[in-house]
Amino acid sequence: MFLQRLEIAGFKSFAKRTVFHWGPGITAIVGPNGSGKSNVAEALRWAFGEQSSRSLRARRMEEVIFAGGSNRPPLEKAEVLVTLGRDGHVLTIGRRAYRSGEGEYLINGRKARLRDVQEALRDFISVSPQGLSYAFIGQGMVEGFLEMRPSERRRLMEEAA
Amino acid sequence: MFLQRLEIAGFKSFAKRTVFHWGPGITAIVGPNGSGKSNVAEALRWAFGEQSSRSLRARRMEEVIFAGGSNRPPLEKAEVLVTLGRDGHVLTIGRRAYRSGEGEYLINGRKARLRDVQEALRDFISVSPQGLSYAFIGQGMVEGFLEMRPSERRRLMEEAA
Amino acid sequence: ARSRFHEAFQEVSSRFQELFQSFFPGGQAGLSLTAGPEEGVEIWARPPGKKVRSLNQLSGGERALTALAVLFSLLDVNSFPFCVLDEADAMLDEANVQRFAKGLQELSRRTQFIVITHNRRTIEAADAVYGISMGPDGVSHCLSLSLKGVLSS
Amino acid sequence: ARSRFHEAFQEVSSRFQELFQSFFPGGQAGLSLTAGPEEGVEIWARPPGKKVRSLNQLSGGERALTALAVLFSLLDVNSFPFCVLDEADAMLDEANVQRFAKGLQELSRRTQFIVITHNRRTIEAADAVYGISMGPDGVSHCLSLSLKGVLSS
Ligand SMILES: Nc1ncnc2c1ncn2[C@@H]1O[C@H](COP(=O)(O)OP(=O)(O)OP(=O)(O)O)[C@@H](O)[C@H]1O
Ligand SMILES: Nc1ncnc2c1ncn2[C@@H]1O[C@H](COP(=O)(O)OP(=O)(O)OP(=O)(O)O)[C@@H](O)[C@H]1O
Ligand SMILES: [Mg+2]
Ligand SMILES: [Mg+2]
Repeated sequence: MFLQRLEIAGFKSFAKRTVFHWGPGITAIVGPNGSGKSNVAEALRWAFGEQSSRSLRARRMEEVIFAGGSNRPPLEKAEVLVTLGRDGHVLTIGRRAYRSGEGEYLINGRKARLRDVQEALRDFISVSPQGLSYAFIGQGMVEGFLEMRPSERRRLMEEAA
Repeated sequence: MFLQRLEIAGFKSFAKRTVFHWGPGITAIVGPNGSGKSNVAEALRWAFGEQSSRSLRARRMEEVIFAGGSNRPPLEKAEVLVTLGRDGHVLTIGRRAYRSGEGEYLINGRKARLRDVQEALRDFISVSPQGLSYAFIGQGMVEGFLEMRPSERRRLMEEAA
Repeated sequence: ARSRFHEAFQEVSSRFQELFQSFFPGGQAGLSLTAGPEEGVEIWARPPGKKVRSLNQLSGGERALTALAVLFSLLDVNSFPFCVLDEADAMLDEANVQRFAKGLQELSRRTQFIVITHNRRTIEAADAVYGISMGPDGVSHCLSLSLKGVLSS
Repeated sequence: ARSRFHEAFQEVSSRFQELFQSFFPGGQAGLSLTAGPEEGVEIWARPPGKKVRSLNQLSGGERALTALAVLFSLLDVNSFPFCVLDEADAMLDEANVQRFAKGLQELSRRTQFIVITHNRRTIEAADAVYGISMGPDGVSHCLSLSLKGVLSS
């Protein structure tokens, strides 16, 4: 099971539609401070259904939509599409957010609810959505495992299994 | 006003008496992970009267005494001496901690109380002890100014003046 | 379910011990179960030459590397398909980045890694590199880069 | 005392603006006083090409560099005699470490700096270097190093 493709349009600093192709093994993402690297990681988490805007460095979910630059107006919509592949099968998860505060999820291009997405991911990835969140180590968060209470760590190991 | 000399004996990983000579300008401290660099910064803060053991990564103040290595027994005492110079005048501040839990401060070799040390520093450095604590930016703490509440930041600016 | 957890716990604990020893040659570490009112998992770690002490006495780089050993043991035992690391190597010195990069390469046979990094040695360990840049208009772009091109700059 | 604070505040705020602009060429930043029940000091910062937004939307490196600009303005205006920085440059890319190192050098005419770092460019900016090492017995030692010796390794 692999991530194959990530498409970001209007999410944070990615005002223009941008596509990443992922291979197996290790992909490094490099670039200057403030260029948008962490925004790529957050786009992935957001597409996977992240509910905490705070963990995405936003006060409200609408803040993930491109807010404009010095010579550019803000956009009205953010969209992220993630394509996963396994044994020749392909699954595309999508998420959109609008300035109005509305949002939607997509499975293979068709509108769906968050729990449909979570169920589709669980079948495809064979890790629960809660367990999967441990696969994202955010900037400055690497010591997370050491800082948890022992009971939290236990729960994590149960969810990750 | 400059730091001239730092002597560490029995503080954390500095089991053997170790002396640093500081010049004006910039001194870089380099070395591998776990070699003891942050311990040097903490020795300075401790000598200046740091009261929070937690901010020194210790649960109790006795934990700053060399606790032994794989082939070495623990020590009974930690001692740090800082020598400051200004216009030809010299001031040496010292601090000791014992396994029994006792501790003492020294000014130019003579026992003193914490507030005598703070007063001597205030006269010599012309920054208050609370203000001076902002001159120590610990590992992982560089974003501290951004994370403070506005009222804390205001109080800081008043103390630093 | 309880014995299944204990079984998984044993696997993760021994994998963590192995990984810690590859990261800290001559060191020892492990996981232990706490009884108490709330059951929990504790981590203990002793870098080489030092006595076992609380985790908060470890240095910044030692803590990061220990946490990565815990993460890697979870990814490995539970066969996680992918993992995204955002500057997890920021606190590591040269020798430790090398060990971290080797650990990444070993795990990457089964787990796909996306690693945001400023570190040359980590980039060298990658199979592919994406460069991110931002124009004066505040818009980010990506560019697929060849490893040679990245490392010569 | 209140007007004395306001005077000092103005000095720190304009020094912060200058330093921010040297760290982020083309950017703008400042401090502002909040009224409210509790008087406070707010920071606002806009890197070049971007709109002013909350500080938490800045990147890791941008936040570190902005915080360093605040620190440097305080050290400068209040003539702090010394400052100890423990890996304050860990999140900075090459171009920003360069700007940070130049800022250090300028301030070091009046403020003595002790800088713990793994970063080559920061080491190059130093007047003196101490190397710390730990033996297999868990004991730390220091060694006064020549700059050339450090940088060639
Ligand atoms: N909604 C938004 N609209 C436009 N730009 C945004 C939005 N949210 C964040 N940004 C911009 O994205 C930039 C941060 O990007 P990011 O955190 O991904 O940087 P980075 O490449 O990870 O940098 P570093 O190496 O310092 O961690 C900020 O400068 C911020 O202004
Ligand atoms: N009381 C003590 N007795 C003996 N050793 C101690 C004591 N307290 C801490 N240490 C040791 O000091 C080491 C940490 O040193 P320090 O934090 O200064 O490292 P560092 O050089 O800053 O590393 P890094 O680059 O990773 O930040 C730890 O390995 C710890 O075991
Ligand atoms: Mg980042
Ligand atoms: Mg350190």
